[in-house]
Amino acid sequence: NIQMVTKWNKRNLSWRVRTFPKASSLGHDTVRALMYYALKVWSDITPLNFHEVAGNNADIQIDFSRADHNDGYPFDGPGGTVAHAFFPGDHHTSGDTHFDDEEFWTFRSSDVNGMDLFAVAVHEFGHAIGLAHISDMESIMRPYYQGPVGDPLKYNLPYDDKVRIWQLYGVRESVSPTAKPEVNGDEDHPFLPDLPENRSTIQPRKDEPDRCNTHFDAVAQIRGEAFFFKGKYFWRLTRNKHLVSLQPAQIHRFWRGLPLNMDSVDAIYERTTDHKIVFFKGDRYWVFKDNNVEEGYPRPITDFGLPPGGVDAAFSWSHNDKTYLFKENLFWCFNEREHRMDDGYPMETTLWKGIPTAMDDAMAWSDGSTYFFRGKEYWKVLDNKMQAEEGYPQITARDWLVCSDMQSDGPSAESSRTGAHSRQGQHDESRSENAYEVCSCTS
Amino acid sequence: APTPTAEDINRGVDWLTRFGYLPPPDPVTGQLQTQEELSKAIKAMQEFGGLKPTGILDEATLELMKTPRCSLPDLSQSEATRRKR
Repeated sequence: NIQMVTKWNKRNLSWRVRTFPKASSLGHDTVRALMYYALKVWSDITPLNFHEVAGNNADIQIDFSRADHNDGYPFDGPGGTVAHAFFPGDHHTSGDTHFDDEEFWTFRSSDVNGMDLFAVAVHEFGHAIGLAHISDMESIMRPYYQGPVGDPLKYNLPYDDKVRIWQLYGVRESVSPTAKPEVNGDEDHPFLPDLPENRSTIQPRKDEPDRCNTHFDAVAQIRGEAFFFKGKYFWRLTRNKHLVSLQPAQIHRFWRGLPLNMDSVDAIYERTTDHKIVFFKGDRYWVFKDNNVEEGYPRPITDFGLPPGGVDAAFSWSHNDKTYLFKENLFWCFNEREHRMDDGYPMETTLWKGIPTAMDDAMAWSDGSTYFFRGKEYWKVLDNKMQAEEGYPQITARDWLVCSDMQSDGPSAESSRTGAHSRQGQHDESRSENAYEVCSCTS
Repeated sequence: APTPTAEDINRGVDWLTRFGYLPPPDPVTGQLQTQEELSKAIKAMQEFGGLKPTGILDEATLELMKTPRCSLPDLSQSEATRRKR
């Protein structure tokens, strides 16, 4: 373990953003708001209080700097080292936090080249109040950038990180170790815009599906995150089911090597044996190492011992490291280690009690359950059972994709189309009765 | 596995020194870092980063070294020195 470092003796700490990123699309107010919420992650659970000040003698002076900026930790342009902060102490730089101004700082962006400012700020402020790097893969204090951590308004520190900061400062009065800190609305929190401020560059694309009113072509857990694929786009959820961005990302920009004219995928799964990712489309499949397709693909799905005709759903079951492939009312079990189909397959899908036939896809999730998706609904199967849980199906968009106002027991997923709308800031001209544009905004 | 190039090794040594896995070469004695120290430092970095501790600059290790990260070292100098000892 890494040794503990110094801590602040005082409880009220001042902060100030002294310089802002020069080439970022994030405005000053958004940067200040993100810093506010990143500090609040720590103050919510400890007796520390942070307040923004003007002037040059804030305890935590925040700067966006380039290359060598005279503190012994030169930045190196995009990538590489992205930020650092100084531990608590009496030195005038103690607590100061620097971000590399040459990074592409983003907020609620699915851009894979972006660096989520909120995620990095939470990490650096962990240093500024005394935490060192740790090797725990789940920790926010892991030294390597692990991508966005989701919505700043909903972000919840991993429990081990809470314990480590509680060892330094104790628990904030209003919080018991197990209670979830509440954000109460009547404090004047700074406003966080739903979409990046320069809307002109991120207008919804014409062929962009509405995540709250669609069924999905494929759903998969990949490297612990959930991916929902629809047409040429996909949404991504972090390990704790936070939507990385309301905006879908384009498949081809992330998964390199798929044919550019491919307009959708059928099924996807991550192989447990080597963590490569398999995409199915029609009678062909592609294998990806990380997000680059491997040489020699696509290949025919007959490699699996499957008949021509394509695949509806595929998932890798962690209970036996085998891959289950579904097509209409039949399913197969493929032994990845021996690279062959298990004997006795195909079998009838009805063996999976309560699960629909001709599903859209299936996903094994980190809670040990398997989820089956069809239309706008999903079914849950616990552990190694083969029976849907009571109370399912439920509405996919509401439970996974930050949509609201859905009635799970509506007559049928399709007909409940009118009952759902995307919750945050999305234009939806199709619903304007009196020819006015309709925009719903709930935050 | 492909053997790391000399450039990889240089960059790796620089990276390991920068982030606290290798103490900087001793300017007084001019002592260079030994292969054994380097292998230990790589192993420490691999364990810290969640990789298989092979002690060699394999592909996964070089890849992790390219991952964007915080500038602060992962181990304090005394820790690295203690590892060296």
